[in-house]
Amino acid sequence: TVGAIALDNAGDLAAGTSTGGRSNKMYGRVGDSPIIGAGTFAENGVCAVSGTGEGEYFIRFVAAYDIAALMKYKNLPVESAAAEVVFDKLKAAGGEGGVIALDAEGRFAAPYNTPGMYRGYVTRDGQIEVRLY
Amino acid sequence: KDVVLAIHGGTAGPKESLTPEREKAVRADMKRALEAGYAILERDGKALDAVEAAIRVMEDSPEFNAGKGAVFTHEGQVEMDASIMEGNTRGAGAVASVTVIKNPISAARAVMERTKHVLLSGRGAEVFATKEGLETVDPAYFWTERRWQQIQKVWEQEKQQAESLDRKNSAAVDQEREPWG
Repeated sequence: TVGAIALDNAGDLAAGTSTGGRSNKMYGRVGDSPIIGAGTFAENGVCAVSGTGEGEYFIRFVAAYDIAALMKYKNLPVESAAAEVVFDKLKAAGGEGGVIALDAEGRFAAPYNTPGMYRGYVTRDGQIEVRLY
Repeated sequence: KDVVLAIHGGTAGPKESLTPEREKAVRADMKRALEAGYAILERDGKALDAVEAAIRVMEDSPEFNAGKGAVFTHEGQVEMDASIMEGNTRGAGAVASVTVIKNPISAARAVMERTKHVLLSGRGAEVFATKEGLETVDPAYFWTERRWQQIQKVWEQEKQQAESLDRKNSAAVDQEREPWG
């Protein structure tokens, strides 16, 4: 699974996710990547989110939207909202995975409960950072 | 703070499972994806365009489980899903269970921009994408040696499990068949 989240100069946020699903999956099995609110979500003024991991958990916990809701209704910063969903909800329920999340001010969070997650970002002045573990 | 574009290439297994060659290839393609998206943002482009551009780079790379390099299903097929969402209008598009669309993320965007729907799946999504002029390919395009080896290993494990289960079951059945124990 791959994903991207972006914040442009107009202040608009966007998110996208694309996947081959899970290896050896059942014919017709669909995970969270094409499910808006589960694996992908973007709302101006709040955040953009893209997830990766065991899709069934991201769907059941409406993970991507839950991060936005925690920010909107509990005023959590993106870092805490993303961590709460990935560790306190998904991991606690046995769901493996991670997210990348970006708020409207350009704050970035990338929590994951697996051994690693391939992730990277670019800052406004063009600094690129890629991390795998 | 001050991040304008971020990407992920999926969750990763134990660090030792990643060879130096693969790590180099993964890092290089992630950097290319970030550069493709940033080039759009830098010239005042839209976040939506940056997201699509970055994901297309990773779909075209054999290093990630999306597009070329996608994993195989139990039947040895490639079935892909994708979605995209823009924060200003909350517009969203998605495709699921597609097998011949070269860049599923672009099909998801076409669903968002050219239909009143959010999610199209299977043959319907593929017919729509073809009619809209999106690039389609023979499913063989998505095949990669690494993923093929991966699914072969899984099938071999399943076969061994089934055989050992058969042996156990047949032993159990024999046991039952011999009431004298």
